[in-house]
Amino acid sequence: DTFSDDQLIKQVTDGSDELLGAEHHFTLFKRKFGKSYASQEEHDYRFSVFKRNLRRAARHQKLDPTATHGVTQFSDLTPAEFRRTFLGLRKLRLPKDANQAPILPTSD
Amino acid sequence: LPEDFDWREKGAVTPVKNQGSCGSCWSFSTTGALEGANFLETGKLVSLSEQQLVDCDHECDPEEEGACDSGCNGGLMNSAFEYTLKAGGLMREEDYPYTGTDRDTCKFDKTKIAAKVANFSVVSLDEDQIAANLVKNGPLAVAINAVFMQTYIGGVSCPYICSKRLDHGVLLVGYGSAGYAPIRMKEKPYWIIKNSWGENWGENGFYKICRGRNICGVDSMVSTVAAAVRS
Repeated sequence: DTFSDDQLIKQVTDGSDELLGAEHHFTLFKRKFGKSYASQEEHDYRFSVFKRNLRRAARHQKLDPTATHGVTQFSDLTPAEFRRTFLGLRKLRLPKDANQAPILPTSD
Repeated sequence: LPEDFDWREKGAVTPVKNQGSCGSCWSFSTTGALEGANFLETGKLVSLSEQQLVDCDHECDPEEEGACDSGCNGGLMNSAFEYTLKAGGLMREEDYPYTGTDRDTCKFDKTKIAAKVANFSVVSLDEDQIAANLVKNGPLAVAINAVFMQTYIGGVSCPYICSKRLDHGVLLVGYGSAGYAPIRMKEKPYWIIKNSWGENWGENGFYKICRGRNICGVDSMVSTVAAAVRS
């Protein structure tokens, strides 16, 4: 009862643990999703984006603990690239003249 | 309302599709809803053409200049239902296959229409009404904020904070009453959402998001469609 988690688990890294083995994760990511880059510069840039996304996934995990967040096929894309390429809802509101569905009974 | 409900188990949902590098999520949400409605009407599940919408649907919002369905550059499900109603219907996927690219030419063939829209409407921002419409009318076209979806792998997504700025079109296919939530020590009800990023994304292409608080705006823009019987 006197032991806290801190005493039971000894910290052996510098704290940026979500980046631990980032290079290895990036290699696995490229293999899994068949990613290849045209030049070394592009590769290095994508690796930097990938590392940012590892940190982002860790933030998402803290904000959304009931789901699992991590490396996905979009992990080498910036949020702006992701929005531009894979999201496409053009308007944020419905037309004013849209038909309203009738209210349905929901009790019983 | 049943406690749990899933249109996948009833055969109303086609396999997960992949929009590729193209902002055509709105077209997949539209076809998914009409595929379900057509299944309810005919008893047959037919995969419908997103490419027809990408190539041929340029329906605009009369109230907002320049707000038109625009292929890989985006669109809106309600406008796509309007287009489908006006055009006469959608062709089969196999007759007008998806390429994931914008093309100048529309290859719509009226003689090959596989599903028609009878009418469509928006559902009120009330989770019981959304569930009732889902059960009664089939899968629903919904919009969502997809910021957490970029890193989502599985489980019930229930972020403490999530923008309600809608940027992605998906398909609501069911709901569950009890997704296990160990951190919060209680069972959480959730929506089951079909996405269009392939089966390798999320839970075999599906996303679970918790019900109850309009999380990520999932309750804000919900549309239901009814299919017409083909003559």
